[in-house]
Amino acid sequence: MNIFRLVGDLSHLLAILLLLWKIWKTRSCAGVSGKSQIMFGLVYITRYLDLFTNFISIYNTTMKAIFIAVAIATIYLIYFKFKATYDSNHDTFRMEFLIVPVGGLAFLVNHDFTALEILWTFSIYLESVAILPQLFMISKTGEAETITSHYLFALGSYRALYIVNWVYRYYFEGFFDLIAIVAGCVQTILYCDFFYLYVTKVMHGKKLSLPA
Amino acid sequence: SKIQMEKDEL
Repeated sequence: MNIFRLVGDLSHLLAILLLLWKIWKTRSCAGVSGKSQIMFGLVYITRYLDLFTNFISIYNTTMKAIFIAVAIATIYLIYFKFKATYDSNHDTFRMEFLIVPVGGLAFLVNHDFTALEILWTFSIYLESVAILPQLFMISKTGEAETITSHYLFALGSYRALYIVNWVYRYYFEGFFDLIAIVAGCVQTILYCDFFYLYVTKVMHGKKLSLPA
Repeated sequence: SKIQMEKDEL
């Protein structure tokens, strides 16, 4: 464990708790893409299948359990409890356009052709594009609530910090996982224009609005 | 070559 990965994990935890808190407090999931949340749920479930079989540490097990629980709770709030506030007209990104190619790629490019490894690879690839419906929804509505932009900033920062963690681990532990690194770079690149808008607008107290 | 270490990352 290194500081970059720890701060990354905490940023990730902050992001998902922030979103859950926003929906619960405002009793509304306006501006939130349910499709992205479904895909994140899929990411955690397919990645943490070894939750009960492969004990790494208390921290690892706890965080995995929290991520799965919070993802399920968020999906429940969006599609059940506060369904009336779900903006399905703007959450129109076709998930199958992401899940099918990612599923195919996971079969073709992986470290080991076993069920667990292919599911892990699928999870890594899916996570890199899971935010697209959310970014697409913001581009359609032209704006995002400030709390939602903080959520996105924390979520984007987590994988950016993981890239630093991988550089650190390569030099100090000789560890690297090309699949995770490439997918992590793609994932972080997708946030770049959002990061720019966040730093230039939200940091200056303005609302995040995309140039119409 | 990739060193397949324990999947210890989240």
